[in-house]
Amino acid sequence: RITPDQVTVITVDSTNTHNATWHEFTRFLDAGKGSHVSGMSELKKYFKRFGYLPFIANFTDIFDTQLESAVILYQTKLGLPVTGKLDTDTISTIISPRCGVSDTDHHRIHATKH
Amino acid sequence: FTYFYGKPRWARTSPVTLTYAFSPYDMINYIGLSDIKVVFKRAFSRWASVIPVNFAEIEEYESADIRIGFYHRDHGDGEPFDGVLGVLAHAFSPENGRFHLDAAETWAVDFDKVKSKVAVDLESVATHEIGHVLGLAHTSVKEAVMYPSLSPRTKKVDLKIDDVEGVQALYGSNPNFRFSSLIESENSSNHG
Repeated sequence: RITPDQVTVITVDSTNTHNATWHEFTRFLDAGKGSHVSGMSELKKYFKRFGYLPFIANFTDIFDTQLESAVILYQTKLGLPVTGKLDTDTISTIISPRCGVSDTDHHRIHATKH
Repeated sequence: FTYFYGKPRWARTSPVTLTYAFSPYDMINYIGLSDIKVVFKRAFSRWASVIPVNFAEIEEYESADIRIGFYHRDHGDGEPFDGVLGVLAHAFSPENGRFHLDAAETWAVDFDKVKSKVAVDLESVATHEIGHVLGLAHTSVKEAVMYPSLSPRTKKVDLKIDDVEGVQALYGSNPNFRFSSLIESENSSNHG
């Protein structure tokens, strides 16, 4: 269920140009270890997609130790302040359009021409 | 700068010439092919100016070293595109040569003529993906071409010291390249 506050956030950000799918990650702003936010499993899939989390069949919506490590690695790799939290800089970078090549798992899109 | 696992590079004897071609089927139609070719020629020439590698466009797509195309969603390489913004493009490491752009983006070669808020600079993305084709992975240096994200309506086409050092460690330096000119350029842009 969408609360009035969430609607406000979406309305404000509809003027910017971020990806609609990733844009929903703005609601995880300031979340830290121990948080339980509905939909956080999608953020974990994002981190898995770009090489920060290993494949897990069922990601939970809990900000667990593994996600915290992923956030720290992401912040390190992207030259952000390393806080381990989903702060403004981190969320802003996450929702920015980007290259599809993984940041860490350089095996993924490495193939040899045959 | 970083490299792909195993530090792959185009292993050819100097002088290296890599050919590139555009897909005869998978292109966009709202930018003229001649304009697209101009943009890519400039992007390739930036990398060629710093390493002893030449790039030559050819017509024969299948036989080209680097094969460029615009694709929608799942296009068969296991890395489906996701529609407007999100993932913009991807390219494969040496010596694969596949270079894919998301056809769903609003690609632009001139922001004065394209007013869309979600327009993406084709030349900036082309320059970045060529870095992958040559063997560079992503960097943590925000100003560098090989930084993974790019905001809409933003141009980032000039190679930075991080990009140049990374690619020169793979291929060596172009004899005509002067590091001092790059440093001067970065200093002037930083202070200017």
